[in-house]
Amino acid sequence: LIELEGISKTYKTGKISFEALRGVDLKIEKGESLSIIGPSGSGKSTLMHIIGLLDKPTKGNYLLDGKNINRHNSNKLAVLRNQKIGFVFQSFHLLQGSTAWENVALPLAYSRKNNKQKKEKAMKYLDLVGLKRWASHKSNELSGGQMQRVAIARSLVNDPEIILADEPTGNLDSKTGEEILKILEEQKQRGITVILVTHDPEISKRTDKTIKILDGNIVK
Amino acid sequence: LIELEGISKTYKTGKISFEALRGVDLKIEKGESLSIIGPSGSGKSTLMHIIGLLDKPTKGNYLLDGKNINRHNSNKLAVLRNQKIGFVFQSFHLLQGSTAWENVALPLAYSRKNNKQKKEKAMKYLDLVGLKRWASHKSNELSGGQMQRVAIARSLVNDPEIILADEPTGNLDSKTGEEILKILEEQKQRGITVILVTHDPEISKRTDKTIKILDGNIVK
Ligand SMILES: Nc1ncnc2c1ncn2[C@@H]1O[C@H](COP(=O)(O)OP(=O)(O)OP(=O)(O)O)[C@@H](O)[C@H]1O
Ligand SMILES: Nc1ncnc2c1ncn2[C@@H]1O[C@H](COP(=O)(O)OP(=O)(O)OP(=O)(O)O)[C@@H](O)[C@H]1O
Ligand SMILES: [Mg+2]
Ligand SMILES: [Mg+2]
Repeated sequence: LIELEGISKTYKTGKISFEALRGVDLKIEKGESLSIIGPSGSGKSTLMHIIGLLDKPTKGNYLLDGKNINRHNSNKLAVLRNQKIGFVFQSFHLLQGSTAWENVALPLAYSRKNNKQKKEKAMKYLDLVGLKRWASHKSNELSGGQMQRVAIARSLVNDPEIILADEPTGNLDSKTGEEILKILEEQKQRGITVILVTHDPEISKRTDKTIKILDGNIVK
Repeated sequence: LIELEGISKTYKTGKISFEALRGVDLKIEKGESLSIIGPSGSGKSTLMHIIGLLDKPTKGNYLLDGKNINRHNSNKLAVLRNQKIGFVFQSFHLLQGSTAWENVALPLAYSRKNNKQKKEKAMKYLDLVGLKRWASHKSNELSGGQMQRVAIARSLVNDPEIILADEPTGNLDSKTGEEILKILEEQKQRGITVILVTHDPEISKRTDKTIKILDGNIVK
């Protein structure tokens, strides 16, 4: 499903070039679950953004379903992202002025559902993450872990084939974190490919595979 | 040093009132370290904001150094906050357009240091958290864990008497997280009062005391 060949990403800070990823090779099968672990600053979020079509590599090839994404224009990429991929950001990226349910419903913007159906579907996923009663809270009226769970619900609402979750339990107590992991495991049971960044070795034990990143390289 | 008596906090969402804190009593001695644990949404960050003078309680009394903070006007509170308290926010709150060192230097705005001295002091604390080489990166050119460490450095730079850290290792791998905990333990050795919110029971074992919050109440 996902094939990365020689993926490199260089950032420029002023005149200085920084190689965040240095020739990453990776194959991920459909329906597989993968953990990405590694120290702070090693390149995990950068890798997730490239897999999630949010960023282009500086070098290398990314084949999604056998097609090289370098050949897609940005409209095609946006459509692919909206239809195939659910992304939970490390810093959530909720819309500030919007309520919890409006945030969850956002990926449904291009679907053929009417507003009533969108709200119903958003409510279903808010309920799944334990936040039904907080549906009308604005983003800034939520606790840190509640924002994280809204971001998780949003990543599921459009029935993606691939879920990318960047440290999805970082702001959650162990009981709530466990509920989230069970939801992600359920998604995998239904054939969805789940890729997690985590700092918790207990979490990485529960996925099919784990890769470790160090200074932009996958290490054994 | 810190005395909370009957502290309550009510939020209004539309017409609905929500009691985030319900009559909290708490005494914290100078130089003590305290962990606050509890489920997502239980009121930990709300309590931290009140202790940190960022928010006023709806009911109850807060005595800081024996003085009731209800009697202070907002200028006095701002001065107290700047001088006595270092706060690490759960969502970091870094200034977007500014570099790492500028963010760390922010609390020095009212000190009598000149710009060269401010930058030197900021660099010293960035080095302490392992980010000397990232000093000129803008906030959005940092990884999640790097942002968290900039927020931690910022909380220390003005030599506060009280450090409030809301989940300071949530975005850090265990090795980097351990370095941060050692820094906080060093601060406590020097007589500084350290209050942490954490979801990690291993971390709460290392502080003098732990309190658990459930639905806005401290429970045994
Ligand atoms: N826009 C940018 N410009 C310059 N450097 C960047 C930029 N974005 C990220 N970096 C750098 O690239 C490196 C990798 O960042 P990345 O966010 O992928 O790390 P990470 O593994 O997710 O870390 P964490 O566990 O702390 O979230 C970091 O050293 C970071 O400072
Ligand atoms: N401005 C607000 N308006 C309405 N409700 C709010 C507001 N801010 C917080 N709340 C609610 O108050 C409760 C406590 O929030 P708080 O941020 O203190 O929780 P927390 O214990 O820090 O949770 P977490 O571990 O998820 O960070 C939550 O249920 C939250 O939805
Ligand atoms: Mg990251
Ligand atoms: Mg919180």
